[in-house]
Amino acid sequence: MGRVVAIANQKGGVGKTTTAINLGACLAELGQRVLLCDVDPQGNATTGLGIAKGEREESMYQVIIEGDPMRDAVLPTAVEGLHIVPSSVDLAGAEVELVTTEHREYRLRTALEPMRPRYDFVILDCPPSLGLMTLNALTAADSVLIPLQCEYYAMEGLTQLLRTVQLVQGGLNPSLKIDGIVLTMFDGRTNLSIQVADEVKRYYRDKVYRTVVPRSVRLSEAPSHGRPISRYDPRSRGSEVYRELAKEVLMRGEAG
Amino acid sequence: MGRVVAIANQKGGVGKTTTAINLGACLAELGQRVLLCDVDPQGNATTGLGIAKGEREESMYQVIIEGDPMRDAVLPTAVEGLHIVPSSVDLAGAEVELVTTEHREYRLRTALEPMRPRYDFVILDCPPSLGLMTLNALTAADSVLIPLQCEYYAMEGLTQLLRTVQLVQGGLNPSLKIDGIVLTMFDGRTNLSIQVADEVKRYYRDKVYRTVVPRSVRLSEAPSHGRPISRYDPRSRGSEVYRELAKEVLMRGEAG
Ligand SMILES: Nc1ncnc2c1ncn2[C@@H]1O[C@H](COP(=O)(O)OP(=O)(O)OP(=O)(O)O)[C@@H](O)[C@H]1O
Ligand SMILES: Nc1ncnc2c1ncn2[C@@H]1O[C@H](COP(=O)(O)OP(=O)(O)OP(=O)(O)O)[C@@H](O)[C@H]1O
Ligand SMILES: [Mg+2]
Ligand SMILES: [Mg+2]
Repeated sequence: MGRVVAIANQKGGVGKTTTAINLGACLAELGQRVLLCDVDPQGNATTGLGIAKGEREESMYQVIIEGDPMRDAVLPTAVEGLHIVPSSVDLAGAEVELVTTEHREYRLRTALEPMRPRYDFVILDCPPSLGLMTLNALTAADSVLIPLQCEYYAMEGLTQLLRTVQLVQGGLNPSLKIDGIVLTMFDGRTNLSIQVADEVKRYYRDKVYRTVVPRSVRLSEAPSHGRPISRYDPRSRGSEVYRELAKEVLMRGEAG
Repeated sequence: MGRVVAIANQKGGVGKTTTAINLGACLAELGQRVLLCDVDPQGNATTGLGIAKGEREESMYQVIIEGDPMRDAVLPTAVEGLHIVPSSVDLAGAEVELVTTEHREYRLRTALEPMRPRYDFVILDCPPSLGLMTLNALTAADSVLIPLQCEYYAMEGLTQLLRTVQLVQGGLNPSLKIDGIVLTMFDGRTNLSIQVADEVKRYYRDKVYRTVVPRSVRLSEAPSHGRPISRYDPRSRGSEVYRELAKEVLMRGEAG
């Protein structure tokens, strides 16, 4: 049965989508069968893998709002073993459309049930908010992986995120675990990055992944080519690091 | 009567809060009376100006949800002439709490009415979404200023944002104008930044501010000291640039 991992952080621009795409691609290259669910109405994970939004009839909107089977929305990507459920713009209306629906936080979890046996990993890319889409992802997930940009505001938002995770553990999804915190956009030349990284490691100790993702322009160029970093520039530091992260995620998973 | 300007972009981490704080501070230093409204539940504009969240009874939550007068929530900041209405965490529940309320998109506009004569500028810092808080800001605003990070995903989201602005112009706020696009985190050493900036200037022409904000670590250090850049490091490039931007905002405003 596949592991469902939510990539969440309400702070904007911290590397959620970059981590979802590149961790997904590297896990697939290590032989895992991976499904990436784009739960963000912005649809960056969809276009970052070269898939045009809105081209196909079925997307995450039909799955979550209309209750269509997820297997009808799954698409292959340029990476062998990595599939995606694309997002669409109308997903932005989900919060309002589902407000009177019973169990609206369980829509994604229910839709994922029949897919789990087909994949080793299901990765959920969340929008920058703690609204209904992120709650659906936290309710559907076995664990949550938190990308944390090495900047002041990003650190500030961590307490609010962990409090929301605790609320979900206390009701919607009691078995939700915290996989850990991945430090992103680390720039060793700035005191700010070093200070934030040190503080997070001191405070959260073994909850912090050993793999630290450096700031690297190749990582931000890859999406414009619709490719993960391992296809856009396999010898880059970004590519190496996400391969290391994939191995660490596998290793930590075995340790349970 | 003060100009109400919304700083909006649903893409996360593009420099909305950094622009709201530093443009606000520079306008105040040029003698304008400025009110900064933190409409984001994350509350980064609040802490970025050195104000502890939740310390005071009255915040944006009481104003928007409970209908308390905004003047009861206004606080001075360390910058002469710059006041703030702080945010709080419970603002995150606004979308759900107001769903059955009539005219829920007008709450901020109504609350701002009595404040407008007291200020030359009211700046609204928006969350990274196109939900109810951003809609309230676009409905209350005379114009919208769009910070645009010089990266691929940020450019992608622009069409969706402009479409939302058009929808608001067609109903909730027919007189809403687009002030323009401010390019942020520009790094002249990378092709990506140069390509994005060129493309945006070519396509949006005089809608793009001449002032371009460079990537500068001093800008990301300032919030940890609770100060705008003009107080944290007055001689830095970031400080100069936001002073230029303030002058350009004033100049473009006179031109109407
Ligand atoms: N390690 C990195 N080095 C350099 N740039 C990066 C890195 N990781 C991500 N980026 C770039 O930074 C920007 C923000 O990253 P990304 O979009 O993945 O964050 P996000 O958390 O998914 O954003 P949102 O909150 O809008 O969903 C993107 O333009 C991306 O290409
Ligand atoms: N010109 C700049 N150079 C370097 N760092 C910057 C610059 N502008 C903003 N930053 C930093 O980048 C991060 C994102 O900026 P900021 O928080 O202002 O964006 P935002 O759009 O308000 O984010 P959110 O979508 O979460 O509200 C912050 O850590 C900030 O300090
Ligand atoms: Mg994203
Ligand atoms: Mg912000």
